[in-house]
Amino acid sequence: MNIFRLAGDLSHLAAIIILLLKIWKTRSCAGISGKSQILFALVFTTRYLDLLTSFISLYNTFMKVVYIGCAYATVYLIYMKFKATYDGNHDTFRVEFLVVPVGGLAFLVNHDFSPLEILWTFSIYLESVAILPQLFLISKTGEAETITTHYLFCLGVYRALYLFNWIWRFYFEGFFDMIAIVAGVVQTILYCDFFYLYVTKVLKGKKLSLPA
Amino acid sequence: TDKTTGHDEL
Repeated sequence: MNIFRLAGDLSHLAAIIILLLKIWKTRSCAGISGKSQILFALVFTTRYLDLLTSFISLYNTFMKVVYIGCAYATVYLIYMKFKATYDGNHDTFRVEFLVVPVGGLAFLVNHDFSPLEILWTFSIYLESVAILPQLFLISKTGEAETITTHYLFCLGVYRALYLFNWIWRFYFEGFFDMIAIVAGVVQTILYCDFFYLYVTKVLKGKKLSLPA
Repeated sequence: TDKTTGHDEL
């Protein structure tokens, strides 16, 4: 555990909680992609199956349980409790175009051809692109609520901090996980355009809106 | 590294 890793995990946690609170407080999931949230629930489910097979630390177990629990709570709020406010007409990204290729790639490029390891690999690849339906929704509506942009910012910062964590671990522990690193770089790059808008607009007090 | 012992990152 190093400072980048801890800060990354906390940023990830902050993102998840910001989203849950936003939906709960406003009683609305307008502007939120339910599809991205289903993908994240799938990511956590397939990645944390090792909860059943190996114990790493209390911290590790606690965070995994919280991430999974929050992911399903978010999906529940979007598709059940506040279904009436769900922006289904704009949330039209075809997720099969992500899940199918990512599933194929997980079978082809993995550390070990075993069920748990393939599912872990699948989750890593899927996480790197799971935000695309959300970004697609924003590009369709042309705007995002400020609180939604805070959520996205925390989520992007989390993966960027993990990149620093991997640099740290490479130098000080000789740890090197090519699959996680490549997927993490891809994931971080997907947020770059958003980071730019966040810094130039949201941080200056303006609403994030895209030019028509 | 032993890949069967699980991944320590989240």
